[in-house]
Amino acid sequence: SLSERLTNIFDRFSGRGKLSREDVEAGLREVRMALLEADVNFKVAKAFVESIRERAVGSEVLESLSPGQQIVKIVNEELVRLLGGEQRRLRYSPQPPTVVLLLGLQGCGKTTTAAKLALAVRRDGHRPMLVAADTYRPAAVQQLAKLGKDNQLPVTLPQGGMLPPELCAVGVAEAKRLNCDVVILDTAGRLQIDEKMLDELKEIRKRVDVGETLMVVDAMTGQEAVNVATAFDAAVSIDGVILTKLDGDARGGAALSMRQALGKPIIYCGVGEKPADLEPFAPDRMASRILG
Amino acid sequence: VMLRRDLDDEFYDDLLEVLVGADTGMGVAETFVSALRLRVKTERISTAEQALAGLKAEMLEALNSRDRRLSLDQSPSVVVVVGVNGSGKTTTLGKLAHRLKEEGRSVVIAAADTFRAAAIDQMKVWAERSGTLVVTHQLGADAGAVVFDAIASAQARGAEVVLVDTAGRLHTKSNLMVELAKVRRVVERATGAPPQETLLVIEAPTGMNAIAQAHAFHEAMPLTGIVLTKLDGTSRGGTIWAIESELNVPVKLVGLGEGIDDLNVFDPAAYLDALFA
Ligand SMILES: Nc1nc2c(ncn2[C@@H]2O[C@H](COP(=O)(O)OP(=O)(O)OP(=O)(O)O)[C@@H](O)[C@H]2O)c(=O)[nH]1
Ligand SMILES: Nc1nc2c(ncn2[C@@H]2O[C@H](COP(=O)(O)OP(=O)(O)OP(=O)(O)O)[C@@H](O)[C@H]2O)c(=O)[nH]1
Ligand SMILES: [Mg+2]
Ligand SMILES: [Mg+2]
Repeated sequence: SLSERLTNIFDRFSGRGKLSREDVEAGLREVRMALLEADVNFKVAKAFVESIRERAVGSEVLESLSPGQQIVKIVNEELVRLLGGEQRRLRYSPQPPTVVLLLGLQGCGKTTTAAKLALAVRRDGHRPMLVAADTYRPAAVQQLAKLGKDNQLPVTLPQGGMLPPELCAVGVAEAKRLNCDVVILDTAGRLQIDEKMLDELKEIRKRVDVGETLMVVDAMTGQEAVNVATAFDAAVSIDGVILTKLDGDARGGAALSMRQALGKPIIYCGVGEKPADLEPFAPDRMASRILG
Repeated sequence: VMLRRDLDDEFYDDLLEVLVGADTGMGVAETFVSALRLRVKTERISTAEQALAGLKAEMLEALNSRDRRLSLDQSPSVVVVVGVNGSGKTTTLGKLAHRLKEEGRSVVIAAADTFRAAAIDQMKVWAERSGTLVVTHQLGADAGAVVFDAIASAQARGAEVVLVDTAGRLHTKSNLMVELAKVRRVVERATGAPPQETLLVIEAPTGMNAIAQAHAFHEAMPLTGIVLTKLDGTSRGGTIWAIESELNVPVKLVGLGEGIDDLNVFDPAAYLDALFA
């Protein structure tokens, strides 16, 4: 762990009395290593260390009896501050229905999360409608239909050769007809460099009044998290992030990278494959997870 | 990205950033960069172009030293795909069935993900697209039973290859990992040998956790190869350096898209070109 590694480093220096700035540099290098091991983006990790440097070379560390622990404390506090900030749940629109657009790379958990989100809003006293707007992936529609059926959730299915933007509009109309006040749009996984698929997202937002555009991200995502997030954000302006598969042991540094790149909050965490496995994001728990 | 510049400290720092940015991890990146620094000194390399060419040549030699062929000479050969959720197993199997059929082989698919919603439907679509027989049971059935039936089916019709799809599972879930050993035993009982190929499917966008995944899956069910998917994205899957050296399990196939033809044999030169693009 970071705290053990820092203790080892500073124990070597402790014989000489007070720590010097150079000694702290060695500690800061360990912090950077720990962040990179946790999949925090290279540039984000560098900037993070810069941001804590002044405090790290201050008296609170240099004159501490356990400087290693003090640095860990500073890192943890700064991580919590960066990850937390604007903490919120789903934003319901003043004029129903609230339309939630889920997007992200292939396989990150959008379809599963759509069902989880529907159950979460129902627990909040709302009436969700799911829209199976992935017309590409084999059996994607069946997947959402099954999740809907198993959990008594209405699902709008594609009709005829309907393309996703039109299908989303139909889903919203259907929701209004059935008095559902939250519409969750499940879309196909796509690469952030696929212009045609980015255009599809833009088209959906033209056809439908989207309240929340949420990017679904796999917690084990590595260095490209920043590029992926900024490209999607440039195309359709992301309102928030849902981090999935946090029931694994990925350190989740992508969370920090995303937060820095987008300036938008992580709203929910997927913590399993079942529809109930969705939790609100907890910055303090995420911070200690990233630190390892 | 790295050319036409001086061989100064900034060059080596930028090289570190390229490698780490490709998810090699700092350890692997520093090993390559310090080896390059030494080489530049001892061979008196004077330009960034030459240094980079030298590094690429060294990396290519390391990658080329491994046998990356699929072994499919049993009767039938059983190929099992395993990996964490969403990495691309089912899609990869569909592409592989197509590829093997094009090579003139007869294939049977075992739709042994009996857990996830519409997983069987998804495998059936790929089976249809590749013109392959697929053996299915119902949702919730025993995965081992599907595998057993698929092998029996293959043996009955003299099919050469059985491709087994499994449910995604996080390597931290020990009860799910234990299930893999069961699949292996079923294959052993049905054919007299363990699966000829056990392929771990990891996706390029995954960071350092891919290394932990590889270790855990290898322990649960000895791997014979890796499939690296989603290389058509911007992630470079640099974790394969650590995985190959730590486990001695080679990357055999790469996924380059969502279409049936988007599966290639791993090409080290192409991989390195993309890494340093
Ligand atoms: N363990 C775990 N598995 C998850 C979680 N969220 C999703 N999954 C699994 O991840 C896999 C992919 O989930 P999907 O919902 O199909 O992902 P997707 O983003 O809709 O995939 P595409 O539509 O192909 O882009 C499935 O096996 C899910 O059960 C999670 O929080 N934890
Ligand atoms: N761009 C791209 N997408 C891919 C590739 N391989 C798979 N995918 C996509 O990734 C998503 C997940 O693929 P699946 O085959 O369902 O993954 P899986 O491992 O079987 O998922 P689970 O069974 O739920 O664990 C789908 O949207 C696929 O189309 C690839 O090489 N490139
Ligand atoms: Mg989906
Ligand atoms: Mg699958």
